Amino acid sequence: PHIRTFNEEFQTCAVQGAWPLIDNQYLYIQATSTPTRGSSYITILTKITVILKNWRECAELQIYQAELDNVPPAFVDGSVTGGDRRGHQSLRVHSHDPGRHAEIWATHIGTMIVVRQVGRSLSLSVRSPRAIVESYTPEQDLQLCVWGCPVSQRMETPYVHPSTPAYTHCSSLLPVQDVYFQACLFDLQVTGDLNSSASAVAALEDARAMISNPDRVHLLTGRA
Amino acid sequence: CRILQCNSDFVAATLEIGVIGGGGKDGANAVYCSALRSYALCTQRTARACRGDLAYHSAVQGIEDLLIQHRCPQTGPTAQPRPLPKPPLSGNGCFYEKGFMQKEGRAPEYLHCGVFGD
Repeated sequence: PHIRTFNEEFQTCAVQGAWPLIDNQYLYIQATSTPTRGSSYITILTKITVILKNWRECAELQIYQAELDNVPPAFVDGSVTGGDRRGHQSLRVHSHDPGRHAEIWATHIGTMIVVRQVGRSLSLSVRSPRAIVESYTPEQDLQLCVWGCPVSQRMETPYVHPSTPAYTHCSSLLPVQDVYFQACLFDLQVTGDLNSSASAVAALEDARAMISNPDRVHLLTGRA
Repeated sequence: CRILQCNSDFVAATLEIGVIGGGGKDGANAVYCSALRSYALCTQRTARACRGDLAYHSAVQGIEDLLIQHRCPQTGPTAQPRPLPKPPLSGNGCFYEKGFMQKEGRAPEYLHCGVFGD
């Protein structure tokens, strides 16, 4: 997967298997990457698990799980709300497109999580207050959203000549040559499928919706 | 790998008790041993992530040497663990943003993470 971290770093990561994206006192999110299309090193996200931890009077533990071709509009116990304490529900799941999109709100930690299926892969976007993101102990030391991808697992984005169809296609969808544009080029080069650009476009839309300062949406790093 | 956190926790603990090097008195030595055992526990917790880290292996060896040098028992009390990060909520508020604004007079700083690709 491509990762835009909480620290505004951007990496393309070759990790396989289940990896924690976020692991703090309130929230645990894990994503499973699986090799695809006959390649041993190109992976897609096939499963995302969100555990909203029990928190005092505000929320009881609740679990959300999405798999490829099954992004449910509810928690694993079938409910669409949770944390029903003191007459207030802190947790809520909502969907614009059941089966392919879910929005999870946790008001007691001011956090919004969006899970999507775009093409043949899942994606995740999270908006969370700094104090919540930083509420981890030294033992919670594996979090791709916080520390980024392990150095040994990072992949170089390939140079793509402007005259190629991939470049033209990504430019038409993503006019700003930022990290989302780079991700689009990468995915098109790897898959050879123009439809794979939808993932970067959706990730940019989520970033626009979640980042209040428009100047910070288009992250420019490395080749971008 | 969070070995630097273990190192700084140990340095902070020894500075607090003023016994860098262990001191000579029995009481000071007992406190120093307690700090060393906490240091050892901290390294154990981060062992998986620090598998290939030279600073980690150096710390583990150093702790073993110091435990022997100061004749510290393998088991015994450990220093108080580092306090957990302050909970963001206070009073009866289950609305983080509302509670934060009441307390700080401004909206919280939000961070964004995106994981995607096809």
